[in-house]
Amino acid sequence: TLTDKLGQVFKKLRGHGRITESNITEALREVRIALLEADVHLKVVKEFLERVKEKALGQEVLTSVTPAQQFIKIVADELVNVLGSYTSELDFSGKPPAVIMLVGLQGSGKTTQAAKLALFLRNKKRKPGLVCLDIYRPAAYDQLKKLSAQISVPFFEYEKPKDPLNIAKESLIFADKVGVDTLIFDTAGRLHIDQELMDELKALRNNIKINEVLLVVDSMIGQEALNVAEKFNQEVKLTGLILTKLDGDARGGAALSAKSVTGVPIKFIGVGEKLNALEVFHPHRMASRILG
Amino acid sequence: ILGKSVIDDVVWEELETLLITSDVGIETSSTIIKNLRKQNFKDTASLKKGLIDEITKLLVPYSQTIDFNRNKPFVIMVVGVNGVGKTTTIAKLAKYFVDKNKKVVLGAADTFRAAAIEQLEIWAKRLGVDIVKQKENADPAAVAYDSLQYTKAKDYDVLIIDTAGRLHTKSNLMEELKKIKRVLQKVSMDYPDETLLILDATLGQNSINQAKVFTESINATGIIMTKLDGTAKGGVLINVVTSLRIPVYFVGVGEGIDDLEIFDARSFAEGLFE
Ligand SMILES: Nc1nc2c(ncn2[C@@H]2O[C@H](COP(=O)(O)OP(=O)(O)OP(=O)(O)O)[C@@H](O)[C@H]2O)c(=O)[nH]1
Ligand SMILES: Nc1nc2c(ncn2[C@@H]2O[C@H](COP(=O)(O)OP(=O)(O)OP(=O)(O)O)[C@@H](O)[C@H]2O)c(=O)[nH]1
Ligand SMILES: [Mg+2]
Ligand SMILES: [Mg+2]
Repeated sequence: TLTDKLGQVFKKLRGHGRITESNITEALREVRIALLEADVHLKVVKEFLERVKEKALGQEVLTSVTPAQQFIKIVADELVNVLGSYTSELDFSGKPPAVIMLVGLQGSGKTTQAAKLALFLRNKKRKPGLVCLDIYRPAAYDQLKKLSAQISVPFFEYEKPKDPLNIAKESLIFADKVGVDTLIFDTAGRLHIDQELMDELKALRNNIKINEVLLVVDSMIGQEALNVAEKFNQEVKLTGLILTKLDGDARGGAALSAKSVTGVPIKFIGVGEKLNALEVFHPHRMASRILG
Repeated sequence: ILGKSVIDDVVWEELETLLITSDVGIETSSTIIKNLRKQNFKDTASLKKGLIDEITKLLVPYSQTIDFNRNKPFVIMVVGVNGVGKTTTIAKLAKYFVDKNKKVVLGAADTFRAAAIEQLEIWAKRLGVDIVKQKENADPAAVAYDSLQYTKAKDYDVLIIDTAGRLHTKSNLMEELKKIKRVLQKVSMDYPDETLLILDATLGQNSINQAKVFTESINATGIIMTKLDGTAKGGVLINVVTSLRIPVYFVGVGEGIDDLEIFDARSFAEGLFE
């Protein structure tokens, strides 16, 4: 583990008074390796190491902990600092229905997370409704409809799918009619470089009052997490992130890349395929997971 | 990287950046760079060609085509973690075989995920191929067995079995896949002729864990890497293929039925520079 490796590096530090530029270089190199193995983007790793170095230099080597423990604490604290507070605060302000839109790459877990969010909100005594804006993927509508039925949440039914903007507008009427106070929009998976589909999201954002736009990111994603998060944020202005499939063994460095480039909070994590597998994001847990 | 013509430390660093940000991984990148340093390139243009040659050389032994005529029916089982593109790739594979005048059957053995059967049914209908399915939550091994019996009874050529996505860390789900294999082996020890592991090009180093576990548990015999139409380069494939020695048959380059290409080592290597 990183702690063991740093233990080796800092064996030589015993008896020295301070953490200095020279004795920290090797330690930083070990952290660099750990973060890159965790899929944190190289650019984000470089910036992160600079900040850790600044924080660590000149610190007194404490006698109550080993230098490795002290250094790891600096690294972990800085990670937690970047990853942000635990909050699953969602904005429900304005005239109902509040609208939460899920966006992201193909297969990241949007449809499943949409249903999980609906269950989460129902348990918080809100009245959620689910809307399928994915008119492309075979059986996308059936998938969300089945999930809605599993959790007894109203699902906006329509016959011939027109375009997502049309469906979205009609779902607002549906919400009023059936007493839904929070609509969750499931959108089609799309590439951040598909301008036509990014414009489709822009049109939704510009024509419907949307309270939350959450980017759903597969925690196993690699270096591209940075570019994907940045592009989605530029095109559609995100309000939060959901990191999925954390029940696996991916280190999830994408959390650091996506959070640092967008500045928006990680609001939830997906930890399984069942609809109750949605948790509030805990930065400390994520930090130790990333460090390995 | 090739703005300047002289190879200096800045160029080596840019090369490392290129490899790491392409998900090649830190260890594999450093091995590739070590090998390139030994070769004394005279300028950056030949260094670039050297890198493409190096990666091509690593991957070419594993760039193979499926020998689907070696058995009848030829049985393919498709596996992988959640959301990587198994079901869509099966549709593309079916088209590949249909275009070669093969009679194809699809086995809807993902009996777990909401509307998984409906999703495959739509593809079957679009392709004009038969699909064998049971109710949602039926035993996947039973569906696999049924689809094999159906394919044999009809004397069709290729059976492609879809399975539910599953994380390799879930041992009970890996057991489920082993059971599907055992049930097929009851009919013939040849079966399945291919166990295709689907890897998603956008994923990072976790693909190595996926490939290791899927190979160890159920012996993946080939790889298809999807979503190479995005910006991800799929660099982790180099480590996966060379350490596990599994062939790569195809790459997925889009969401449509024709978006399947035969894997080409050199194009993949050149893709790192796009
Ligand atoms: N293990 C695990 N699987 C998940 C999680 N969230 C979603 N999945 C699975 O990931 C796969 C893809 O989920 P979907 O919800 O269909 O993904 P999507 O983003 O809507 O996909 P597209 O609409 O095609 O872009 C399914 O097999 C889900 O069951 C999670 O937190 N953990
Ligand atoms: N851009 C792109 N999208 C793809 C590709 N292959 C599959 N997809 C998309 O990825 C998403 C998931 O595809 P599926 O075929 O449902 O994936 P799966 O592995 O069967 O998912 P589960 O059964 O839920 O585990 C869909 O939106 C597909 O259209 C590809 O090569 N390129
Ligand atoms: Mg979906
Ligand atoms: Mg599937």
